[in-house]
Amino acid sequence: MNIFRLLGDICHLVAIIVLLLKIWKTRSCAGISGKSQILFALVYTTRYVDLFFTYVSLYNSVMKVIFLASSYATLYLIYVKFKATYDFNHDTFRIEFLLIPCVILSLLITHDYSPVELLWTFSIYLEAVAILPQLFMVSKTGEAETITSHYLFALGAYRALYIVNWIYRYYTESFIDGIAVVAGIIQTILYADFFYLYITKVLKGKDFKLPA
Amino acid sequence: HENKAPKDEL
Repeated sequence: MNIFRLLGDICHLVAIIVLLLKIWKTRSCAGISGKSQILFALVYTTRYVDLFFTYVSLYNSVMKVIFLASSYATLYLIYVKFKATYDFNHDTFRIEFLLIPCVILSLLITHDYSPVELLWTFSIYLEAVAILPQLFMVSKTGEAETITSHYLFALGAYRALYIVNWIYRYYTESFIDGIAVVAGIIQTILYADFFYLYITKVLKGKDFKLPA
Repeated sequence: HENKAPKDEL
């Protein structure tokens, strides 16, 4: 564990909590893509099946359980409890266009053809693109609530911090995982536009609105 | 041959 990975995990945790609190406090999931949340639940489910097979540390197991539980809690809030507020008209991204390529890619480029490894690889590829339905929704409506933009910033910052962690681990432990690194860089690049607008607008107290 | 990376990250 190093400071970059710890900060990354904290950002990830903050993002999830911010999203849950936003929905709970406002009693509404307006502006949130349920499809992205389905993809994230799938990411955690396929990546953390190793909870049953390998033990890394108490920290590792507890975080995995939190990510799994919170992702299903988020889905419950969106699709059951506050379903009436779900903005399905704007959540029109076709997730099969992400799922199918991720399945194919994980069969083509993987470290090992064991079921757990294939699920892990799939989860890494899917995580890289899971935010696209949410970004598509923001681009469709042209705006995001300030709290939603905080959520997106924390979620994007998490993988950016992981990249720094991988650079650090490469030099200190000679550790490198090509699949995670390439997917993580792509994932972070997808947030680049958003980061720019977040820093130039939201942090200066303005609303998150896309340029016309 | 690449060693399978340890899965200690989240």
